[in-house]
Amino acid sequence: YAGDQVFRITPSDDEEVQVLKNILGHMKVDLWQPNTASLICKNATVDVHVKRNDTQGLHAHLKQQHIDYGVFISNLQKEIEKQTGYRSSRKRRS
Amino acid sequence: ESQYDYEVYHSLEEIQSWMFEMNKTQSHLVDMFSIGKSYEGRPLYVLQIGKRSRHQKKAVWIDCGVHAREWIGPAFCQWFVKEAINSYQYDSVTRRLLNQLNFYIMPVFNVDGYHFSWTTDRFWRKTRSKNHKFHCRGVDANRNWKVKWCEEGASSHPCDDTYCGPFPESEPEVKAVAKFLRKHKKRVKAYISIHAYAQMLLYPYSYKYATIPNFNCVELAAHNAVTALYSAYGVRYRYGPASTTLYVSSGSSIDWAYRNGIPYAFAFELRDTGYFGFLLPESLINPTCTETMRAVKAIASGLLKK
Repeated sequence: YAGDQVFRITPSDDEEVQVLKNILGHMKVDLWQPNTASLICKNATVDVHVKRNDTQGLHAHLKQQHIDYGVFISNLQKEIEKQTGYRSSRKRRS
Repeated sequence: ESQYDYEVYHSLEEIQSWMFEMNKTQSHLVDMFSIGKSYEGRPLYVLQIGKRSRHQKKAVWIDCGVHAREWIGPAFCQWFVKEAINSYQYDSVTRRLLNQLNFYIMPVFNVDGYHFSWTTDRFWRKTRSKNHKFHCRGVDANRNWKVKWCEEGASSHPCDDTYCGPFPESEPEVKAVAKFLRKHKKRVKAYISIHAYAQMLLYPYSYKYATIPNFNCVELAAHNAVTALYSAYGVRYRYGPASTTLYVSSGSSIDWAYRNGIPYAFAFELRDTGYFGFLLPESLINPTCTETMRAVKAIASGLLKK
């Protein structure tokens, strides 16, 4: 998962919803929410995990279509490693 | 048990050996049994928590880990068992609950998927079954119940994350739980399924916009549960029918449970709302489980009053 990103996208109208469904439909993505692209609707947050090789393309598509988005996880592998860091930090404290 | 760390995530092997340990050391309150085997042949273990009684007690079912990558689920089920046992002596609410009810706790529903998410693919969500016609593996176990089969919010394509399986209960894990709940449906008065990511408490229906017949009772129970949850750390959970609060779907285990006569059926969507996604840090296991424990106790206490 090194370099993979999770995008947070909020389509603001039905046209953006259709564009987003179309973009994501042509990429192999892992939707975190909603569970499936058919459930994407306006003003509802879409969190999507995108492979490293596809991130630049998605950035470009979203900018080109003026769809509001942000990146809430910029390197997924780093976050995976952080998730289970509590055990070692507790040991260090004790 | 005191050595066990409930504030870190555990592998399937660790969780199963913890279950054996609980069964051995807490035999006055805990009983352990298997309800079947997974697709890959792993046992599907359930813990029964409650004071032994000569008469048949009413029961609450809680399953965790339907979706493999939602690791906070199994952590909560373990937390629940730990808290129930440890507070039995000094907390009158817990004592009353365990004296008068049995809790069936299934810490890891999707055992194959959970193991796979630990060892191979952190973001795996489905089971690991394979249909001989296709190369893709797995079914979304929560879309494999005979509710409204494979319509909106599900997929009939095996490579999709929301693939609902070749037929309802095609997954041995779902079949085993359905069989157990059917067998005990006269005693099981509440069904709770633990999920993650949205901070919500959902109840039927999820497959249609209609209101359930006992809406007022269930709505009140949900309101009391999220109020109790909020009282811990001020974390707000939305609550309501799954179809309108989250989205309409093909139907899930809560709809199935409700249709099979279990009057209180809930799905918890635990923390968080997307800051960590499925990677909720271990440091948040404690607060997440503490607040959820309050909510589950509120539901069970309301049930007892009924």
